[in-house]
Amino acid sequence: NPSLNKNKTLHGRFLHITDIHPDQFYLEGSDIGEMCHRTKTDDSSKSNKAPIFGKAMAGCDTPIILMNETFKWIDKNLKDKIDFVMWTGDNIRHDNDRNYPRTEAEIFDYNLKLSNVLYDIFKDSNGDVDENPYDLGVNVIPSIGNNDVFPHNMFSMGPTLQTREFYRIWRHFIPQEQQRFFDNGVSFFTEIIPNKLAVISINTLYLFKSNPLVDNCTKKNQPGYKLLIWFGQILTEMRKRNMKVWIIGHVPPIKKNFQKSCFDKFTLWINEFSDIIIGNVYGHMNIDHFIPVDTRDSIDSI
Amino acid sequence: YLSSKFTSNNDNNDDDDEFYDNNLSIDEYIRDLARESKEVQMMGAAPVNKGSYMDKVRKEYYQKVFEEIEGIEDVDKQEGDEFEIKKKKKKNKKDKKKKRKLRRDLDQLIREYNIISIGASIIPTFNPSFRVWEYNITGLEDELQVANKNNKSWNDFFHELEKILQKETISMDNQANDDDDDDELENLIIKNDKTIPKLTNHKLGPAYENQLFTPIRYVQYYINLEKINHKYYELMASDNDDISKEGAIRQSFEVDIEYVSNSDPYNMETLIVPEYFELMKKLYLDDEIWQEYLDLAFAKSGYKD
Repeated sequence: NPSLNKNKTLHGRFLHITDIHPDQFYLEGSDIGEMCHRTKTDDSSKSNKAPIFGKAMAGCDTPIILMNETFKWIDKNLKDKIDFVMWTGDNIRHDNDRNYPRTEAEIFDYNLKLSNVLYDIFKDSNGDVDENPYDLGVNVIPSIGNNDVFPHNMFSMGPTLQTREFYRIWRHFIPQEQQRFFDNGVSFFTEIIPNKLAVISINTLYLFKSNPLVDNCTKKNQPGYKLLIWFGQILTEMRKRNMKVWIIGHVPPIKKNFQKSCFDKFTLWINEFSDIIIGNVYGHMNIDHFIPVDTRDSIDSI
Repeated sequence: YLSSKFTSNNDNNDDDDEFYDNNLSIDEYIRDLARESKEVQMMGAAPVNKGSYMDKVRKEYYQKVFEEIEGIEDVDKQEGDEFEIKKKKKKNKKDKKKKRKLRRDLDQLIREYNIISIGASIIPTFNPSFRVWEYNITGLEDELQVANKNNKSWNDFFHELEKILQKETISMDNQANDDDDDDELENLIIKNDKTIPKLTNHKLGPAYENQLFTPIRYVQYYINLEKINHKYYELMASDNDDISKEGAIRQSFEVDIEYVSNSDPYNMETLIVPEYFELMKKLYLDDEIWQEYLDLAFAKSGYKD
């Protein structure tokens, strides 16, 4: 890295982690039917009780113990073997319990907690962190999830309190020169190898059908429209520099998730830049799978 | 709000993966929303209809790709048969031509697709899971030596980008109002719309051909919750007084390798788009492979609708 005058060993490996959804109210031994938050029934059968590490398919969020142990494992087993981390959002429990309504403060609080945990794991271990807090041993590239905003799914064009708060929360991960653009829309990119390899983190909430504060990507006053101009300019510049790039975000760019005009335009961009785009990695749906997206449909549509 | 959602055929559920029936009336749709909202309230994020979602993925995406590949191969086969009858003597020469054409058509099809990778979650919708990708770094040192040092600084780039953004949003404001339906004007707007890329004929990158930075393989890790919970409670129930709660947590927590992309059912040599095409063919044709794929998609949780 010429700007930091530092060498870094590359391993040819990176981590993708998503949808952590930690739940501070998860209570071991509570009723699964009560979102694993409390005990209401006399039913003592083990199958209806919340186990210490959580239970698959039960509908409860992530126990803090499970999250902490997972991070400890990553710290111990992966930290020194990877080059960067894609972290694609949803860092807070679901808002599914009327006894504990999720608040904006709680959302920010948990996003900050997780941001600090990841920073502590992956910061440079050479002892010069205080001199340059942006110099991470392993780059972490976060992206915003539909549960990381308040109210759920709703995110308007920046600068807003929320965009500024996310800059504060992710300050170690966002290159300084991108602060202004980040404030406008919570999208940014990180150079893993300067002028060679980068990861672009897209705020997919501006393209997301379920965000009631955005309508489409055809009107110039829409945040999705501005995001696509930004995206196109970044890709064009990266092509000029002969860079290669990964695209990441929370909500996957497939028809059922994106507003139609946003889906079509986004699809065209990622296909037009298939000479430099290495791949597209997302979260949100909890299922490990892949979707092939056909550009011809979008060309016809536009 | 519901009305606008309805007219754009949207669904509104967090992490929801169902394809909605667009023929529902607004009343039916609202009833569905209310029912689902109640289910969310009652069941949190418990998975519902994920198997049916995956079946639709198989049918609407993987089958389509398979049929397109088959279409190309069928046309090629027919052309080949006609040729067999007419000019048997020049078989070898024509065979080569045929292969080249098939390759060209397949290449064209492949470059029209992008693969979207969707990761499993830590939240135990199924079992918690995460992925380590491996990518090609062969030749990186040579590349670094010829890196272009004449690039402008990112600061300068962002300064210019800000001007572009300002100009774009202002000029577009003046171009047309919402009710314009004039075709010429519409074409002009599309032509000048900077949110639509100019399509160029470019080389294929690392997503399509194995080269520097191409993803080669991934290792999918998962946490078998049933196993580690069982181990923890066994330890806690043992007569060993030396085991504290923290000690039992430490001893019972495990992360396992769930699968790797170059083993069954994936068996991909690299993670380039042509390899995904081969995989989609298998996933569509072979029910056994499909079942294995589903098992991994749901992180070995045993989930079924």
